[in-house]
Amino acid sequence: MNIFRLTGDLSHLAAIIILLLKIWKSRSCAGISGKSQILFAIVFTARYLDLLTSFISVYNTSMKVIYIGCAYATVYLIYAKFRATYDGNHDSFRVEFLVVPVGGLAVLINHTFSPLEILWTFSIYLESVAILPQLFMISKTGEAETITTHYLFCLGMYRTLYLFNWVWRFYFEGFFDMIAIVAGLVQTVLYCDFFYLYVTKVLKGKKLSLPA
Amino acid sequence: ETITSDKDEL
Repeated sequence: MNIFRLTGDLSHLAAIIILLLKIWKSRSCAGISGKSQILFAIVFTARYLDLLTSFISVYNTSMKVIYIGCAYATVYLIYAKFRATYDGNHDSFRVEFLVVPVGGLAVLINHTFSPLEILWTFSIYLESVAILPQLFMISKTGEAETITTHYLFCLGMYRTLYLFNWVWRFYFEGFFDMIAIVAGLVQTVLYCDFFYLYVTKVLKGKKLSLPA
Repeated sequence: ETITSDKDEL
């Protein structure tokens, strides 16, 4: 555990809680892509099946359980409790175009050809692109609530911080995981455009709106 | 290099 890994995890946790609170407090999931949230629930489920097979630490187990629990709670709020506020018409990204190729890639390129490893790899690949329905929705509506941009910023920062964690681990532990690194790079690159808008607009007190 | 994934990272 190093400082980048820890701040990355906390940033991830902050993102998840910001989103839950936003929906809960406003009693609305307007502007939030339910499809991205379903993809994140699938990501956590596929990756954390090792909860049943191996124990690492109390920190590890608690974070995994919190991530999974919050992911399903978010999906429940969007598709059940506050379904009336869900903007399905603008959430029109075709997720099969992500899930099918990513599933194929996980079967072809993995560390070990075993069910748990393939599911882990699938979750890493899927996570790297799971935000696309949300970004697509924002580009379609041309705007995002400020609280939604804080959520996206924390979520993007999490994998960016993990990249620093992997550089650290390579130098000090000789550890590197090519699958995680490449997927993490892809994931971070997808946020670059958003990071630019966040810094130049949201941090200066303006609402995030895209030119028509 | 690893041959299986790191279960510690989240």
